[in-house]
Amino acid sequence: MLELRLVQGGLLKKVLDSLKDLVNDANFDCSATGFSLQAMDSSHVALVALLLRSEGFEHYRCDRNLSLGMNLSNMAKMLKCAGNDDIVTIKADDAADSVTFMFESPNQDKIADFDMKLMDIDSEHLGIPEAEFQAIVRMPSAEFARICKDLSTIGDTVVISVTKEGVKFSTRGDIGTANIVCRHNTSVDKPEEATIIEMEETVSLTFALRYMNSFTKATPLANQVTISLSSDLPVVVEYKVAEMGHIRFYLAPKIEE
Amino acid sequence: ADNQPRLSAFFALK
Repeated sequence: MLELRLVQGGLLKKVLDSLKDLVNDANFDCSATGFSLQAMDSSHVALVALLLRSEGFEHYRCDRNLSLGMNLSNMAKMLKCAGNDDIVTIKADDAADSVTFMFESPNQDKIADFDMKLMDIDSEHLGIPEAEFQAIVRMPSAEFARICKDLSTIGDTVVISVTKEGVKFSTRGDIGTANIVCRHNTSVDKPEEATIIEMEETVSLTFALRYMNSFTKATPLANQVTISLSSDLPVVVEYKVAEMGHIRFYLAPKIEE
Repeated sequence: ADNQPRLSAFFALK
C-alpha cells in the first residue's frame, strides 16, 4: 500500500512539466527514503534524476518498495486537472495496475480522484558516483533559461567555460557567433539574484542546446540553478524542489571536432 | 551526431 499526501500539490505539476518533454515513460520508485525517478531520454544522451524525500510529504506511507511505471505525458494531463493550491495524494495498492491521484481544494469543498493505468517499463538504471567538480556555478534559473533560449536562436551547441573571469556561454551558427559572460556577483538585493562561481580549475565543455533548453522547463521550480562541470564528465544541472528534494539533469558533453 | 556520446560512456549500468 502506497499513500503519499503532498500539501503543495502544485510542486508535482511543475515537476511533471519539467520531465515530460525529455522522457516519455518512466518508473517512479517509492521507498522509505522517498519518491524518486531516474530516466534517460530516448537517445540515452541525457538523464533526469528526481528525488522527493519522504519528510517533505504531510503523510507518507510506503509499506514496501514499489515501482510505478507511468507515461509522463498522461500523468501530466491528469495533474493538470489539479488546482495549483490543491493538496495531491498519490495512492496505489501493492499489486495494482493503476494509480490514483486525489486532488483536494485547500478549503476541502472539492475532491476529485483520477485513476491512471500503470505500465510495465524496462528501464536501465545508471550508477552515478558522487563526483568532485572542477567548477560549480550557481545563478538565477531564469537567467540561465534566457541564455539557453537566446543562444539556441543562433547555434545548436553551447560551450560553457569557467575561468576566473566568470562563466562564459558561447555559440556559433550560420549567421554569426555569440558570447555571454556572467561574473561572480553576490552584491545583490536578494540571495536568489546572486551568481556564485566556485572554481577549482578552469573547465570548458560543449553541450547540445536542445537538451539544455529542455532542462530549463524546470525553471518554475526554483529561483536558482546549479551547474556542475568537470572535464570529460556529464554536466549536472540541478533545481531544488522546495525543501524536499531536487531534480538533476545530466548531459553528456560533445566531443570536440 | 557522431560527436555526441551516450551517458553509458561515462556511467555504468546498475
